[in-house]
Amino acid sequence: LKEKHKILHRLLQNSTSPVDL
Amino acid sequence: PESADLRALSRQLCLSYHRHFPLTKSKAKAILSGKTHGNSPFVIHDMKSLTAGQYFINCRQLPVLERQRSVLPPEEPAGELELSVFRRLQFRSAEAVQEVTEFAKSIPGFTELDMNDQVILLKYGVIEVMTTMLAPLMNKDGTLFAYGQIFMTREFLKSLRKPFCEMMEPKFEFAVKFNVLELDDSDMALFFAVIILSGDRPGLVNVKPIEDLQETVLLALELQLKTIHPDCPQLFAKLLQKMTDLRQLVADHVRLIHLLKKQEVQMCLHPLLQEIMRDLY
Repeated sequence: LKEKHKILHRLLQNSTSPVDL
Repeated sequence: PESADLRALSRQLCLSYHRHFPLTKSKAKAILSGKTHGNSPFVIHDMKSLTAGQYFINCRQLPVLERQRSVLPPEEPAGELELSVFRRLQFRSAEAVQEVTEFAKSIPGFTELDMNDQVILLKYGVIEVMTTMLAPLMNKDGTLFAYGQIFMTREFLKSLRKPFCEMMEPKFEFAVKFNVLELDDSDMALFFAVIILSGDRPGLVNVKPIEDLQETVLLALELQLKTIHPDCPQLFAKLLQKMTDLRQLVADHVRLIHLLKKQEVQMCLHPLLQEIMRDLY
């Protein structure tokens, strides 16, 4: 699941730095 | 939980709603009812105004003066323009996914859930929340876009070529019925949390803590609706029924996006939206 949802996973783990979309 | 705790939870989620979502229900209501002191949205009602207005679709909070003296971008053929608008709206949707994720993380107990379950709750809940979030931006005649800077008419959206014309009409039908409930910002915040904390999503590993969290939010929502809307005792039940409508609406939306991917050679779906929609329904 983690492999298939890398961005979503990153959004969930990373609360402060903006995620490069 | 004590009613004081439930009220504290409502306040906390309402604060989070205001912190994470740029266009709240109260702000949208002010714009749609013309109470924004001359700062009215740019209206898109035909291809010409779309060409002029598409520039703003992906711009966050563009100053009014800049909007007024903007130079029109070069015209694109109608088909191209529809795809280009769709691409810009996709970017806004991806931003909205981020906003919903941050809101979810602010729900007490959410980040302590199993990480696999957090991913599943968001995957299944995020489009339902975004669809509900869209409702207050709509009235029977059109919808706000781009942080309230644009108002696109319903008739214009219906006039777009297939399948683009089919994308928004079901959302209008849902919105018109949903808006009759007249929820306020704090009701919306609790409702979003209830949607996110659905323990029946496929693939969840540890359902019990999710159901426990949802139960507390449901109690807070029920208490709040009884307090704020005492004249509508059926509101809580009516709102819960909307969750069934939302699932169908999202399933139809995802089917349409998959169809678009097949039919439109030039269409490129945003990677975050691809992740969410893959194997969703």
